[in-house]
Amino acid sequence: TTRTWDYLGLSASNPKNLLDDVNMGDQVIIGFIDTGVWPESESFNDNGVGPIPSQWRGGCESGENFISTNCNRKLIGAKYFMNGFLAESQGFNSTDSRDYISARDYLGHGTHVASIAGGSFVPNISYKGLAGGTVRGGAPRARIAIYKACWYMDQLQDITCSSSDILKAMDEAIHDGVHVLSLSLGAQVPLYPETDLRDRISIGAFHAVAKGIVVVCAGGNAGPAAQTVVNTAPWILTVAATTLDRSFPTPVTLGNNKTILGQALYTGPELGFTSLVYPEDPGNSIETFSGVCERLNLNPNRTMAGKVVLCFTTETLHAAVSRAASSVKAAGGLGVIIARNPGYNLTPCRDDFPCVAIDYELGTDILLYIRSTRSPVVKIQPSRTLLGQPIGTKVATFSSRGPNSIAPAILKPDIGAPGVSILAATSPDSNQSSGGFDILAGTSMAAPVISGVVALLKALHPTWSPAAFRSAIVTTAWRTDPFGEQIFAEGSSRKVADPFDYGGGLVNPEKAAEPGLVYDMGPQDYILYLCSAGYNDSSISQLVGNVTVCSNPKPSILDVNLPSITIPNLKDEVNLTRTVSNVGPVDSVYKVMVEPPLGVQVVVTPESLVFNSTTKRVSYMVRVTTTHKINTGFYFGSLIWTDSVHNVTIAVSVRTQILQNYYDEN
Amino acid sequence: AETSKVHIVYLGEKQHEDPEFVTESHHQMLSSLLGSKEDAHDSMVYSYRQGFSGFAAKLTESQAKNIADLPGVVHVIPDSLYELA
Repeated sequence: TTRTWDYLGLSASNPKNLLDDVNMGDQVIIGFIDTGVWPESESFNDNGVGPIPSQWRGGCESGENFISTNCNRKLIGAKYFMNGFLAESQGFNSTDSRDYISARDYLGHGTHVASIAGGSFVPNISYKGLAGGTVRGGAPRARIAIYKACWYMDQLQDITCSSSDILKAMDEAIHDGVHVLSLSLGAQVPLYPETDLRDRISIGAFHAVAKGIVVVCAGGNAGPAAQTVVNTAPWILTVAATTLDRSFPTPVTLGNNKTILGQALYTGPELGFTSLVYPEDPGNSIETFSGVCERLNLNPNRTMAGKVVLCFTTETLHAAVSRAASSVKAAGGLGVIIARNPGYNLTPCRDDFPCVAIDYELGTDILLYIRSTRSPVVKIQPSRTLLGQPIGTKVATFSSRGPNSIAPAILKPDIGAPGVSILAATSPDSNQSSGGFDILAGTSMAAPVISGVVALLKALHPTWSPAAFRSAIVTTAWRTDPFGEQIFAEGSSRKVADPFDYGGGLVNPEKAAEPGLVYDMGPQDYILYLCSAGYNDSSISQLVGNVTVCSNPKPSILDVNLPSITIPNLKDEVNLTRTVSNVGPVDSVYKVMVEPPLGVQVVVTPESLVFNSTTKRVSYMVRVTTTHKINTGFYFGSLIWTDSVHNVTIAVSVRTQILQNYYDEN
Repeated sequence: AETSKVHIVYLGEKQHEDPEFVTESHHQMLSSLLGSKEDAHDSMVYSYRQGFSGFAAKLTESQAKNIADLPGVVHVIPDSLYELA
């Protein structure tokens, strides 16, 4: 967060911006359902924070190592829920567990996400000298309410969150009066629910949204494969992870004086020129050699002892790096250079062991050097922090992608936000903590960025619906980085990002504050979605609490009033409707501009929209036809309404399917 | 004997403003299924009663199927685990 807000244009030093207009989100309450909080963290100091908002009905629950005075005017609520977890985890022994049987955070994940969204200013923080600056939240004055529903299982050495506990936490948060609910959680892929309402988070979110609460969820870390995005209900704001314009170049100098800049969070001493090896069979040996990072342990120790080891891996998760580092360290090696595709999950190797990541091209350069000399050597210097250009913005490899596997016509993810190498508060118990702060990566970190932005927007527009906030964020998002350069999406090969990578694009808070028009949605719109998704009348009536009868024939999912148009099965012609509400100057005239997807015709009627004191909502029709003669993939375009001040942009994603319900592998 | 597992019985929007009343209705639904108030109390894990209506209870597969057929029940879904993202 020492870079996030400057990068997004919400710097505290800017003379006039959204931050100041709304007193940094002072009266807004953000709820977090996660692993709890470390209340003593500087990120939750309440210096300069006013009285607790009057509508707050929550509380500060005591428990192990947690008393009600741990809360304050910043951290205004803390509760924990574990009945479901206990019912399902017979082996759990709360006396022996390292986790705290209270809202106190053992792992640090909940503390991290809460400080990203709403942390107070904490100046002069860095991660052992890296990523230095002021740690702060998107809405530094917003209030924080913690609902701990995720627990550390010592036996598994992992965290689990039982859905019945999450639902109870949502139920309580709705009662307590939060304005924004932030969930950096995801169902395990492959998805269980074949419909949104069988997904537990979606159930609680439906009722929260119906009561005006904005629900922001992580999109999941199962990318870059397609159709891996989770938390896909249309009433949820689903977040993808992008990088910042910041990296940590780590100089690797070869004996031929060539210097390569790898990436690492290496803060140990310089490793002077040291023998360099790529473990491979010299040709006449009967022993096993392997230069694959996950299989370095197969090499004889003498191969790696006292040396820096080069290895290659197809893995992008950090596990491969840490496994390689531990194999080399166990053999007495002094460092490891990992050639891989980008994983965007830099993590320091334990005990400041030098582990540097590079790509295959640079790895091959080093391999060439190793094979070209009798005694190859290498020097590794500590990592540095590099800000701004020429660092480009990418969608992180791990960020889950669309299309939405439950309903492809509902564009997911909705928006992208920085979620890579984010420095924020953590629990001192965390083994990566450096002075109570840590650098983490994941859509877990991207979601609270959006929660913080929504908190500022909520303070500016307190009467807007959750759908209006989503629309404002989506239709004003950057399709490029803040400097106008294309955003690439990391994947099996790097490509220009599209709506299935980052939804409307990279969040642009200043523009979202005054979007001009919004694609608003209320109960009727969600009912339309449920009818189109095939829910029967009695279930929907139960759901919404009054008798509801779906129209016959049932409505088209394409008419759900989203700030996007996604047609996954265009054959001949499709007609759909969208309705926009004017939230800008009362007398406004908007004209349409269409950038159609390749080979697709998009006709919008009318071509201009006139708003005045009596006309605040206007609908328009869109007719889409294809000229393609084959089943294609998705092509992307845009539909923009402009009054020359606001450009209300929605993505148009169309896939032609001449042959429907058809799968091919040709 | 069938093992019981936590299931979420989702009833949709609350039908009553008083949370106590809502919770009592959950207990009645459960005891009508399990046969006694004591069994219902032992089985109940949570009553959802603020933002929406429903409850979490330890049920066997057949009990889950039976309760799914009761009027007013939108879904009965087994508890599942979420992970940090």
